[in-house]
Order: sequence, then C-alpha cells, then structure tokens
Amino acid sequence: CTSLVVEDKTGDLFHARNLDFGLFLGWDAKNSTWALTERLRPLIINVDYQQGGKTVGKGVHFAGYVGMITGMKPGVLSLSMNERFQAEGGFIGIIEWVLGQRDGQWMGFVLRDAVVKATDFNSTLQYLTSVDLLAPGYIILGGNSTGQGAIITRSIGTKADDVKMLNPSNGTWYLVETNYDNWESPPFFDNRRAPATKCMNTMTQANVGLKGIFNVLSTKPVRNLLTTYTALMHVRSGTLDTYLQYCPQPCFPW
Amino acid sequence: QDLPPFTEDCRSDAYPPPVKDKVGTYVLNLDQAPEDRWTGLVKPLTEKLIVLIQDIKDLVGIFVNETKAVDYLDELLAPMADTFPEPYPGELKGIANATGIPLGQVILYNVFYEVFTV
Repeated sequence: CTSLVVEDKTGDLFHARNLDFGLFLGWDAKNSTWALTERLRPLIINVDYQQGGKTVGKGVHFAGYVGMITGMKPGVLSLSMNERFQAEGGFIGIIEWVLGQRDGQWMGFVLRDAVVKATDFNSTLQYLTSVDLLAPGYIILGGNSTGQGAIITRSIGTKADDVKMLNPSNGTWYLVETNYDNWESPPFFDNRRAPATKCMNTMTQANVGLKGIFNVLSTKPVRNLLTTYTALMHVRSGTLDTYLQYCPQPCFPW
Repeated sequence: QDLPPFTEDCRSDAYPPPVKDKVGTYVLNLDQAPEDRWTGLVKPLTEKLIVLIQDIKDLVGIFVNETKAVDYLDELLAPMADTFPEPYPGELKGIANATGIPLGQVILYNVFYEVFTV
C-alpha cells in the first residue's frame, strides 16, 4: 500500500492511497498476476454511510468486509491504513482473543467507528494513537486545516511507536507511507517510498490536487501488480473518488 | 526511473482515469437493522465472494487438509461473531444469511488483516 497526505499552498489538504493486497496468496501463471488481487478488484465499492438520510461517513470496501481501511468523514477528516509487518503480528491478537482476553480491538472495526463518530482531527488522532489494537499498522490521518496530517505507527496493544506530523511551515508539505517504519530506510527489494517521494517533489506543492497525486500513485512501482484501487479524498469538499488500478506486465510484483 | 520497464518516469497523464474504472457507491443505511443493511450490496456479489473465499481455502489446502481445516475454522470462528462489538455481529450474520456463505468464513474474511500480518 502507499498513502499520501498532502497540503497545498493555500493550506488545503488532500489524502490519497493505493490499496495493494494479495502477496504470495496464489500466483496465476497464465496471466502473470496474483490470484487473490484479481479476485478482490470486482468487489471494490464506495460506501456512503447514512443516518437519518444524512451522510455520516464514506468508505472504500471490498464487499463483505465490513471494517474500514480507507474512508472519510466529510468536512472533518480522512483516513487510510497500511499494513505493518511485525513479528508480534495480528495472529497473537487473535489467539489472545480466542483465549478470552478481549480488551484488544479489531483494526477494521476500530477505524470505521473512529471515522463515523469523528468530531475533529485532534481527538481522533489522540484516540487512534492509544486505542488497544490486536494488530499493528500504519494509520494515516488527514484533517481539514493546515498541518492536520499524520502517520501513526502502531504496534499491537496500546502502543504507538511514532506519530509523524505534516509541518508545511518547515517544508514538510506531504507525508508518504508505504509499509515500513518512516524513520528507517525501506528494504532495497521494496522501495516504493523513493519513487513516490521523487514524483511528489517533481509535481511540487504548487501543483497539488487530485490530478497530481493520482499521477504519483499511478507511477510504477508505486502502482504494481498488487494494486487494486486508488482512492482520492478531499475532506473540505467531501470528495471520495475511487478508481480501479491495473498494472499490465512488465510490472513490479509488489 | 531506476529499473525500466518495471519502473517509469513520474506520470503526468494518468488523470483522469477511464470512466469505466470509477467505482460505484452503495448507500449503507445505518437506520436499518444490522442484519439487513449490507444485503443489497453483497447478495448480487455472492458468486464473486464465494470465488474469493474459495481461493483462500485452496491456499489453506496447500498446507493442511482443506476440508478438515475449513470445518475446523467454521467451528472455531463462527462463535467469535458474538464477541465483536455492536453492530458487527448482526452485520456479519446478515452477510452470511444473504450470501449463504458459512458465518465462520465470513468472519475469516473480516479478520483477514489480523491473520495476514503474520
């Protein structure tokens, strides 16, 4: 996965993400594609959460998966979650859960509740930094005012290893998160961060908008064989546009 | 960039993408009972969901006896539904009812992130 949260020169915020999934879960030799990735694409749907006829949240789902890993509360905030690989992964959380230890929570459910019930960026940031989770992950949050952008690096339990914030006044006008801790270099065999960073700098802050960040996320290897969709979010206007993504060969396998 | 043709120069022509690739929207009415609110979405996609979950089961089958494993998973995971916070138990049971997919497998699909981080 690759998530971007970006501030333009007027202080407006954009959030976008590629959802990559299906690694090593079956290779389709005939088509040179990952089997599960191709199965997931037809199930992708935007969901407009309504209560009393009013929109209280929006999300991008694989039909049948009721949790939220990409979503927004129009006018308030946007969110995406990328996988974090850790030895202490979700499986331990599941075992604890099955054994009756129920204080940890499931990522997709927590994020959906956080978005639908969100009142503002800061309280949601605090909540997602400390809520007890069964699995690690990177939670990328965007808001509706200047500087409201963050990468929350979560372990299981109530621990956040790091919170990296947007800081446009000192030149940090965008944040990029793939699947590796932002304070370390990504592995040489899966460095999507450098190409994404290069293209963000090539685009420059003056050209920030849905078009520019879609182009960045469509550039190989940020777009790769695992990429199922690109979601574009603009909180102030409540825009959530999702587009299926493909990567015809030759293409990076992840 | 670095490894053509597996990488490329920064795109400037990808937007707007083809209209055919734009994803539709489903309205989830939270005033509806949890058991019913997803039916309008998942029922028409039942076949695609079954194919997806079958793929995962086939993968499980590579390592262990698929039938036994799936039966065990169903037995282990189905009761978990009632341990989830509201409104998720009702939503997951509603999806299982609407698609005919066993509840244990619907739950496996919904906790797959936690499983996959291994």
